Order: sequence, then structure tokens, then C-alpha cells
Amino acid sequence: EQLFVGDQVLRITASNEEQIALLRALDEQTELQVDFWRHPGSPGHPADLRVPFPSLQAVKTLLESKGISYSIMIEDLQKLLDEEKKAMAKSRR
Amino acid sequence: TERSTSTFDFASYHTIDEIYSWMDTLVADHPDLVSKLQIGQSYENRSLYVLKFSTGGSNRSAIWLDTGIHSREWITQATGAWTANKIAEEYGQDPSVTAILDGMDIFLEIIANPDGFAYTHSSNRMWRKTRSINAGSHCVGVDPNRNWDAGFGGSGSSSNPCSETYRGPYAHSEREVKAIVDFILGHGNVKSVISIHSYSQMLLYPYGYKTAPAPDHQELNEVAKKAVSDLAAVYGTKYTYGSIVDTIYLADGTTIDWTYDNGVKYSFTFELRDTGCYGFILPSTQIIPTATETWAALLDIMVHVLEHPY
Repeated sequence: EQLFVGDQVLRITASNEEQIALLRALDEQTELQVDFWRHPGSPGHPADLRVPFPSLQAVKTLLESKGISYSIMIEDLQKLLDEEKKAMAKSRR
Repeated sequence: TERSTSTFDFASYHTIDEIYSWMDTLVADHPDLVSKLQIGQSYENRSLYVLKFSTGGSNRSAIWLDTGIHSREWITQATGAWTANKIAEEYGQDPSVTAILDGMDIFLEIIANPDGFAYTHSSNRMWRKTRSINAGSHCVGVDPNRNWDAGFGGSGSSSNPCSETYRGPYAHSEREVKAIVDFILGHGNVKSVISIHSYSQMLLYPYGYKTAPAPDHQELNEVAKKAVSDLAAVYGTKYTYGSIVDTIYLADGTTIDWTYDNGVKYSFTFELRDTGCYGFILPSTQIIPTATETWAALLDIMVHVLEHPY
């Protein structure tokens, strides 16, 4: 079973086409293993990006250095998944 | 175990076994309206089931709905189950549903990607693609919403098997996709396809693989406008709408581009909720509200299809 301990989901808002292109390029960097939940569309529209714990620092540094604004949408993905599992088990009972 | 549609908890997420078992119950509870068809098998040999809602007639014009082609979008399978139950319950009660089913059939595939869905329950909650093995790569799966023969292979999809938008080796390489293709072509009288995804709160229509407006752009836009307006009236959830390429980005090989190019004029794709900050792990408390508001939009589209035969 794949665990997502420490993984975060970032909500990123690009302000121009250049920043959008940069975000799209992130997707191609397979070593980061990031996963767009909501792809970057047009400036001002939020994109949601799941970032594995080992890549967090690199991704955040990149965003900050390029002046791309973001917020942490999900602090610890595994914590939410555990809650979801618990809810399903409870419902089944 | 006593089985009844009244004991199925629509407000909870369910496994594939639970949903498939419930489908049998729905059929048993509404034998004159609902039947279950198998349209193929998945890569891992799971059955691809479609619920058929029909009041009779032969080869009536039809509406196709599918949910869960991206397996991790759990709100869609849950909405599919709720919607199936709603259609069955409202026939004979709600005048719109009754009129639709007196004139047309509805087909609903609740779990369009069963291997992926099972995998989200067992190993990786975030799994999106199919589970087919890619020759020469350690990465598994194809994005079934980039695998259709509509601009297949162009930009807006990936040739990298490790990518979440990997298009696959050739169009319709995925059994899950091919089964729908064969069904729609074999049926020959499908007038609308509504493919349901999550979670960006959008109602989209062709094209995604090219920037040119679809020949029916204006009508589709009007239908979408009304549908999202009626959806918003339920809980205030704001949707955007437009062509895929204008609203999101260039995306090749998508379901509704293929259906549109193959003569299905009323081709739409939904991106359901997240009104909060959960994405694909939307809490189960939002299932019923999501399904309820989506129903308003679905009804709008289906009524429009009924009233505008072609």
C-alpha cells in the first residue's frame, strides 16, 4: 500500500502565462514525482499540486524564487486518508 | 444478508464489490425499468457493467452517462450511484424524468475504470489511470481520458508512461475505452454523452484537442449556461463552463471530443465539486449535496436532448 505521509497539496495561483508554463514544466520533471490534481489553466485560476514529502522543499523554493503565490491546501495527505478510511469502516459497520 | 436499495448508504463511499452488489439490488427493485448489461471486461478482467433505464421500445434514442473513468475521483462514482437511484425513483413521479424515459433510454456506467477503482481501495488512493502494463516501462496504466481517437497523440497528452496523462500506445488501446466505443457505435442512436469527472466545478463541451469552435458551439454553450445556473441555484456552487480548450487547456484524445466527432451532438463533461480544500478526498458528507446539485444540471441537459431531436 502506498502511503502519503507528509505529502502536501499546494494550491498555486499563477499570475501570468510565463508562470503557467513554469508550472507545466514541473509536471515533466519526473524526479519530483509531483501530481497535478487540478492542472494550471489560465492566469488567476488555481492549480492544485500534490507534492511528495521528499520534493516539498525543492518545489516550494522554486515557487518562491519565481514569485508564484501558493497556499497549503492539505497539510498532511495521509492524515486525511486515514480519516476517510475510518469513515468508510464506520459506515460499513 | 438482507439487501435493499433503502439500506444502501448513499452518503458513504463504497468499494467496487459493494457498488456492484447494490446494482443488482437496484435491478431487482425496479425490474420493469432497470437492467444491467455487461459491455466488456477490464484489463484485469473485471466486468464493465452498465445500468440500462428503459421503458421499452427497440433501439430508442439514448443518453449515455459515465462516472469514475479517473478512478480516484470518488465523488463521481458516488454521484453515479445516487443518480441511478434517483432516476429509478423519480420515474412515474417527476414529470421530466418520466418524459425522458418514456421517449428515450438512459445508460449509466458507474465504475468506468474498475481496475483503477479497486486499486484506489487497496494500494494507492490517488490512482487515476487504468492498470494495464506498458511494454518497456516500469510505470503502469494509461489515462483513459487521453486514449480516445480524437486528436490522439497530439499535444495536451503525454507519451511518457509514467505521466498521469499518458495517452497509451494507440487510440482505444484500453479495454475500458474500447468497450464504450464499441457500445456507442454498435448502438448507433446515442444522442448525448455526459462524462462525469471531478473536481474543478466546470461543465465543458468540445473541443479539447483543437481551438476551433465546435459547429454546435452556440447551442452547447446555451445548454451549459442554463445547466450551471440551475446547479448553482441548489447550494450556490459556482461552475464555469465553455469548451475544454477555452476553459482548461489543450487536451487531446478526450471522451467527449470522440463522441462529438462521431455524431453525438450533446457531448458534455462535468467536473464536479470541491467547494472546499479536499480535492479527490472530498469528505463523504459532501456526496449527497454534490449529487443533488449535479442532478439539476443533468436534468436540464437530458430534457434539452429530449426536446431537440436530431
